[in-house]
Amino acid sequence: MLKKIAIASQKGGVGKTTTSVNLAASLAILERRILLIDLDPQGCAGIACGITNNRAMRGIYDLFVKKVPIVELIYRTEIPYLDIIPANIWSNIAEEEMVQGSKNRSILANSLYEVTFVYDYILFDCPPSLSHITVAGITAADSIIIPVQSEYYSYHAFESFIKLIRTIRYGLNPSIEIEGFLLTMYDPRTRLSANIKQKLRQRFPGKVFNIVIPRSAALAEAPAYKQPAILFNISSAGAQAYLRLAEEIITSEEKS
Amino acid sequence: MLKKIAIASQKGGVGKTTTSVNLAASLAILERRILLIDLDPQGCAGIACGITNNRAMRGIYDLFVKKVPIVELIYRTEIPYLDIIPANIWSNIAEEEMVQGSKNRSILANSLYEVTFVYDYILFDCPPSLSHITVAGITAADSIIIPVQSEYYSYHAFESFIKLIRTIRYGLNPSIEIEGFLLTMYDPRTRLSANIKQKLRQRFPGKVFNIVIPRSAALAEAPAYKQPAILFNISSAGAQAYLRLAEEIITSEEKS
Ligand SMILES: Nc1ncnc2c1ncn2[C@@H]1O[C@H](COP(=O)(O)OP(=O)(O)OP(=O)(O)O)[C@@H](O)[C@H]1O
Ligand SMILES: Nc1ncnc2c1ncn2[C@@H]1O[C@H](COP(=O)(O)OP(=O)(O)OP(=O)(O)O)[C@@H](O)[C@H]1O
Ligand SMILES: [Mg+2]
Ligand SMILES: [Mg+2]
Repeated sequence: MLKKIAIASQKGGVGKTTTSVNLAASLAILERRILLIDLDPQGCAGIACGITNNRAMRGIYDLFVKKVPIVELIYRTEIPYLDIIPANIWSNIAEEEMVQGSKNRSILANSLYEVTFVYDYILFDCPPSLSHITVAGITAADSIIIPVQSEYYSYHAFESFIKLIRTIRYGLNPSIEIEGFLLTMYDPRTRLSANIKQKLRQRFPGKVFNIVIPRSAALAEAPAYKQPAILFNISSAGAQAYLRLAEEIITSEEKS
Repeated sequence: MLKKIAIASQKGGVGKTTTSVNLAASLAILERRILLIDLDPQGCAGIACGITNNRAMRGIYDLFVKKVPIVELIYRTEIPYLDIIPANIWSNIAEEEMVQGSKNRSILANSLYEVTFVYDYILFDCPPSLSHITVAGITAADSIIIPVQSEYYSYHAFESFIKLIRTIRYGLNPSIEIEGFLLTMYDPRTRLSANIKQKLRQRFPGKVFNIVIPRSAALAEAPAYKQPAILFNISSAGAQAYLRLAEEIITSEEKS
């Protein structure tokens, strides 16, 4: 049964791409068939999976702007069971065209029927904004993982994002759920991290993942080697945390 | 002589708001008259200057959407010489209206004539995107500070941003310059930080600030106390680095 998860937050730099890439790789290591779709014009998810940024490549731009069928945009990665559609959005003009193309909010949702039986999970890495591209991602998803950096700004940037999810639930995608809030870059030595964790659990009871992603050098260094942390250094605290997150998602998904 | 500086980067979480707030506060401590304009819908710059997020407040939305004169949107902060225009963009609909309003790319640039003799520096905190709002900020500015987190993704996310600056220089704002690249969250103990610093200096010779902003707990904690780091803990490495950055900008600006 295919499950589609958007990894999204309006706040920048909270670990959306790191979560998308490492969760996708962990699910693939656990032999689920995974498609990672990079909706962020910066295209970091592709880089981290070893897909070099080559102008000639196809990608999500071709779906939104040129209406190319999604099966023609899929690339294999060096990890078995992990495929990716890169974000080939190379300029602000291309991004503007992408935004225009995503005004048809269900363009992504409708294109995924072709791959319903090919994958077990599809993950969307979203850009840091409330733009139409993010809305297209949330509209296509079954649930959302919201990474929260264990810092003050990230905790306070929720209001309009939660409101946007409610608006989408009313209209475009009535079945969208919050899969959970994921604490990232957690440093148990600081008061700030502990504060944010406590506040988040009080504000969204039952919706905060038990698993916390620690601040881990391997997660920051792995992209330089164009690999997810699980290939770069599987015994690192960061890689282990994402592996456990993948197991938690599989258990709750395949149990129900 | 008024100088307008945009603090911008497409990459999220690289320290745009932290730089805007702490540079503005440092320049004000050095008795320059400062206006900080928050163009980011998340509104973090206002929070960090002690302006509580109160729905009734006016802000940059009123300029872009309701064409209210800019002098009516200015608030004093607890720091003498530091005024702010908050981002009162409370929903994705308001953000959409802001984007529509900023299609008139020079709306911000044209509105600043009224305050030319009131301030010495105007700083714009930009959102993490190439949207029209960021374009309006860069169009209104004399120069841009580009914060670069000392990590892999941040270093690689430049291509389309530099291209956008060139496009603006051709058309909307022929005099726009890069003030400099500012390394943030620098940790001298890691190979990654040293690598990024070296690569950046090779790629943009003469354009990288000598001053490097270290990773500093005070910079991450100060927003929780609704203060810039210079008030929260002036002797911290983070506050001291922004004070030196302010001195460097004043020296190069008032020397020429
Ligand atoms: N748990 C972690 N430990 C250490 N570094 C991390 C961790 N998670 C993310 N990082 C680093 O922090 C930076 C920001 O993470 P990332 O780019 O994944 O965030 P993002 O939310 O996708 O950013 P954007 O808003 O630009 O899309 C990156 O350089 C990444 O390598
Ligand atoms: N030098 C530093 N040392 C420690 N923490 C820092 C430093 N600079 C910024 N931070 C913290 O890192 C996080 C990201 O910084 P900030 O919000 O300023 O980035 P931004 O580029 O404005 O993000 P966005 O793209 O969402 O606008 C914040 O929680 C901030 O407190
Ligand atoms: Mg990202
Ligand atoms: Mg910011």
